Amino acid sequence: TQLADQKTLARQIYDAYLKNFSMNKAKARTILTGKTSTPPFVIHDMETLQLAEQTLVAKMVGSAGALKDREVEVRIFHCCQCTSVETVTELTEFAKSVPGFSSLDLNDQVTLLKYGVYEAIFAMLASCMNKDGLLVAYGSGFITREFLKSLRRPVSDMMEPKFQFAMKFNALELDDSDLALFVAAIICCGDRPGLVNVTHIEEMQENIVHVLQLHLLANHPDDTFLFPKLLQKLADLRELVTEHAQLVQEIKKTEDTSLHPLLQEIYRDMY
Amino acid sequence: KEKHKILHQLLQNSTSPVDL
Repeated sequence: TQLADQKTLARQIYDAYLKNFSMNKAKARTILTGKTSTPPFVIHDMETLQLAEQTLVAKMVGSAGALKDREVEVRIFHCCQCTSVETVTELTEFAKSVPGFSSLDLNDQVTLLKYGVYEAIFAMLASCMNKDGLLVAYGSGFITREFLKSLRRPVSDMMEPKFQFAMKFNALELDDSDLALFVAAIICCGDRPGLVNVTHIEEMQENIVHVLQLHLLANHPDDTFLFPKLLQKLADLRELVTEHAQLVQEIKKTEDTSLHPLLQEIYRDMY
Repeated sequence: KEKHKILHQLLQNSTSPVDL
């Protein structure tokens, strides 16, 4: 019975993942390995960026709006924010589908999301990355790592640490069923600051982490150390988010640009 | 609660933050 319950939980979380995220690793890999009929539009300089802005992300950048005359760094930062806001929305719906999450104290649900969403975003972003660049605009565009690096500081410093993390993370060769449980484990984390009902969340976390361990053993029988390696990634992601939060504050100041209210809520008093 | 108004709203219904 216990084994059946664990398999059910793994399945429920995987189904919630497939249902709620518009992009997943299987889709991203199909595009990145050139197996789609139309390859993504490659953004590698100012000219290709402008073309992409007019077509792929016209709605996002508000082509007729206030950002049209702003510098490239500000426009790219704005696009990153839009993508983050969408993924936070998807993550919220995903979290609600994780058994037990919705019956937690509402303030604890908020705390879990506040601290978990960026770790989850960077873990899932790796699926859209290879060593040369990153899929954007639902896979219709591909922005090169070199172009992002060529931008003016501090915006140029924003993505490079995520690429470095992604290259190591992608070497673990997780699939979407593994990632679904990993993302659930990131969100249901008992040691976030300010949680009220820690015991309840720790029980949920233990359950999910145990299911993750069993799932990895079955899904990757040749990689016996995959589970401890993934636990280490949880710590790496926390560090990545701390650095990112500091960088965003710096960008906000130096570029004189605003943050989306949802992201403001998440970053405020975070670490 | 006021500090995380949008997160509360997202958790309680499916309002898109873009529309808020």
